[in-house]
Amino acid sequence: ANTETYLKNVALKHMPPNLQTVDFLKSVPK
Amino acid sequence: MFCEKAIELIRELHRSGDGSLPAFNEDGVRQVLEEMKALYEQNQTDVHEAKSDGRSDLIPTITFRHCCLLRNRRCIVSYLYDRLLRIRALRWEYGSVLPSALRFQMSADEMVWFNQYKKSLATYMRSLGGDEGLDVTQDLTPPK
Amino acid sequence: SEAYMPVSAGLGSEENFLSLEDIIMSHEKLPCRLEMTLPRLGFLDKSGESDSIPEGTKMELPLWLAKGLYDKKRKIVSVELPKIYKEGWRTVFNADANVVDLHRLGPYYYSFGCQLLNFDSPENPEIAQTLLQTFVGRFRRIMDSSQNAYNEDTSGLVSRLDELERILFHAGQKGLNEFQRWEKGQAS
Repeated sequence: ANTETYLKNVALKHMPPNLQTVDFLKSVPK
Repeated sequence: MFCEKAIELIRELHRSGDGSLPAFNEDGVRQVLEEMKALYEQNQTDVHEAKSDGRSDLIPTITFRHCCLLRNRRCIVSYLYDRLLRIRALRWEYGSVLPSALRFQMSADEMVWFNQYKKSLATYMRSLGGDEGLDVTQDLTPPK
Repeated sequence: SEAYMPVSAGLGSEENFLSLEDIIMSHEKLPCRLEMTLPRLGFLDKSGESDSIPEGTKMELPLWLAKGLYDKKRKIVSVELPKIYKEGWRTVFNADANVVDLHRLGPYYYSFGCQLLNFDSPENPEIAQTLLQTFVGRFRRIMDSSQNAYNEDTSGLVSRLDELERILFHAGQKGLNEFQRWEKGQAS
């Protein structure tokens, strides 16, 4: 949640609306 | 060509392969976001024209710009995410008070993230080992 | 730093979205041909002077862009195999993979080669076979040299390795160094 908030505030919210999701975080290999 | 600034950000980090933290490239991130804004606005115009004037020949160009938008997005989030991994590692290497030289390399938002990370880690460690908690960042190598 | 654990590169035909290695690898270029005109992008084509890049133009495009524009139905671009993945070079690799300077020819020979399998070339089975055989053929020497070079200059040993092989070499070196430290009582 910390990382999501950070990425949204610093970058994603400045991007086009359809590119603001954090779906890529699910793809981080364990 | 598009996305050149974005790959520069990635290369800059990749050059510090040992996990050291270079200064936050605020200018670089800003430039990539600006390029994304320009690409998106151009695509909005062309999508409108493709729909209203039947300009289906614009679709390949719209696709091209969309690929560039996705690429820029991937580079920015990977740049930011990899820096967070390096900053997280600093907590384990240096403890909860970082040397000022390292703090200087971080952005204000990264400091906020770091402070929250420290809190989460502290909460977790307090939950271990009964009443006293357990500092898992100490004694990482076995005794002689 | 031991605690820094970057997102590793993907295996096979999948990239890891957040991997710096995969992003750099996918910046490498390959020869493409435009199967459609690209209006309003003429400024990208240094040789052209019009507003559009015409159909039929041959361009070297980065892998990430070629992947995005390659679509079986829409066919915006078609892709040609880079030289080192074609039959001529495959014969060289199959004959003796150890003689090849994969850093100069790559430096992402394996991962880029795996990504090429996304483009439905009829030579895909042969490409995949060569990639695998090359890796198997070279692996033993990389493992041996990484386990035997202690406290010496290894630049000569890694200079002809591709990036994947260098990661393997350094993993072997790390293991060797840690074992030596333990043997000397320095691991506590």
